[in-house]
Amino acid sequence: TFPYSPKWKKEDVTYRILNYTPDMLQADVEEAIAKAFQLWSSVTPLRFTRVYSGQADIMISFAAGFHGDFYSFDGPGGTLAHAYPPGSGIGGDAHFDEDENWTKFTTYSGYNLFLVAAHELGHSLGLGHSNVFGALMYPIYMAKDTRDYQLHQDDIDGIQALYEPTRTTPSKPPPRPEDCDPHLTFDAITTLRGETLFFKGSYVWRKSPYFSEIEHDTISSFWPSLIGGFDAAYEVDKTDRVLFFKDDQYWAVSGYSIESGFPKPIQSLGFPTSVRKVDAAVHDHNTKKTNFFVGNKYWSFNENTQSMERGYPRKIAADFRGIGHTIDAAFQKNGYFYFFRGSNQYQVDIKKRKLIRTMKSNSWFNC
Amino acid sequence: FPAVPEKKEEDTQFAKKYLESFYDFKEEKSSLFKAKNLNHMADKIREMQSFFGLEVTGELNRKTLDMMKQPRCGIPDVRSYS
Repeated sequence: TFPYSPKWKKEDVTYRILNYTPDMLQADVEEAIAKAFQLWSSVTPLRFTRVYSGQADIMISFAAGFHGDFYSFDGPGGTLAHAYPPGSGIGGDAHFDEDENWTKFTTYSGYNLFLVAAHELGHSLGLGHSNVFGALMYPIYMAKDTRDYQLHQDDIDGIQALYEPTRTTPSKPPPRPEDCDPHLTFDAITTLRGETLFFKGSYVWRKSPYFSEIEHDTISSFWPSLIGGFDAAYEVDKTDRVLFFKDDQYWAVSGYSIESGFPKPIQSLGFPTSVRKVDAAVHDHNTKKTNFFVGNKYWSFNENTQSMERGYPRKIAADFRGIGHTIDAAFQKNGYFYFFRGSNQYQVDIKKRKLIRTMKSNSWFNC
Repeated sequence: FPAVPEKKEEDTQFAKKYLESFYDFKEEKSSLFKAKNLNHMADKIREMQSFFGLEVTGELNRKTLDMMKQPRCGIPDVRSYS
C-alpha cells in the first residue's frame, strides 16, 4: 500500500469517465473500465457506481504530456498511466497516456486497456506496486490473456489487507487434486523436451525422466501471461515448439517464451468456424501429422505443409477402436498414443491403431 | 569494444530520470558532490535491481537498462506521490 495506507472509508465508491481515447470504441472503453472494477469488487465488499456528471471519487481520463498534475506523460512507451491513492480532489483519479495505442485486444500492437486500468484502479483503491512477477500490481506491463482473467493471490492478499472481505471467502482457485485421486482427470497433456506436463485448471504436474518425484507447479509459474484451463496441448519436437489451445485461440511457446504474434484464432490452422474449441491434440513424430480431436471427430494436420489433410474430419470411434467417442487429452510417447477420457487412460499402438491396455489417468504418478 | 561514450552518457541520463521518477533518487546539482552522487545512484540502482529480482550489482548493466525501458505504470515503486 501507500505510506499510511490510505483507503476509501466507505463501500460505495463512484467513478466517472471524463473523456475517451480515439483508439477504441467508447463502448469498448466503458466495458474495459467496468470489467477492471469488477475484478476488485469480486474480492472485496466494495461496490462501484458510474456517474455521468459532477465529482466522482475516481475520475478517469486520457491525456498526453503535461496534463495539469506534476507528473507529465512521456510520449509513446515508457510510462503508460498513473493513478493517485484514495483521497479527496485528485485522490483516486486515474490518468492514461493518450500517446499510447490503447486496444481491447491482447496482441502486441498496443496496450490492453483492461489490464492497465485494472492495475491503475488498484492504486486508486490504495495498493502500491508488487514485486511478484505475474501479479497485476507488478509495475511493468505484460500482455496477458484477459478472458476470465484471475487476480494473482498477491493482489488479493494486498487488497484484502485494506478492505476485509465480509462475504464468503474470495474467488480462490480450487485446490490442486491429490496425485493419486482415483477420479483425477486432465484438461490437456503434452511432452516438452523429454518431460511430460499434465494440466488441470491452473495446475501443472511435471514428470521428468531425470527425477522420480512428480513436480507440482502452476501454469503462471512457467508462462505468467497464460491463464490456466487449457483445452489441449501438443509438442512438435523437431521445432522445439509446444502449442496450447484455449477456446478458439492458441499460443506457441518455445521453453518459457511465448512466440510473438500469439494468440491466433484456431481457424488459422484450417478449422471451420463451427469449431469453437479443441478437446485434445497429439503429434505423431513419424508421420509429422497432428491429430486434433473435437467432439466425436478428429482432424489430421500436416505440420510440414501447415495445412489440414483432405478427407477429414473422421469419426474417432472408426479409426481408434476401443477408446470411445470423445477424449479430454492425449500425448504420445515411445511409439504409443495415450488417450485420456475422464479418469481412464488408453494406450494405443500408433502404427496399428490398436488398443493395448486401459489404465487410470494418473498411472504416471507412481500411485 | 567499449561503449561509445555518448551512448553510455545517454543511458546514464535515462537511468537517472528513471530512478528520479520511480526510486526517489535526488541528484546533488553541485559538482562538489560528484563522488557522493555516484554512490547515491549506485545505491538506487541496487534498490531497483533488488525490486525486480535482478542481480544486485549497483552497475547500470544491459539487463538493468532493458528493465528500465519496459513500458510501465507511472507510480513510483518505493514512494507514493507527494
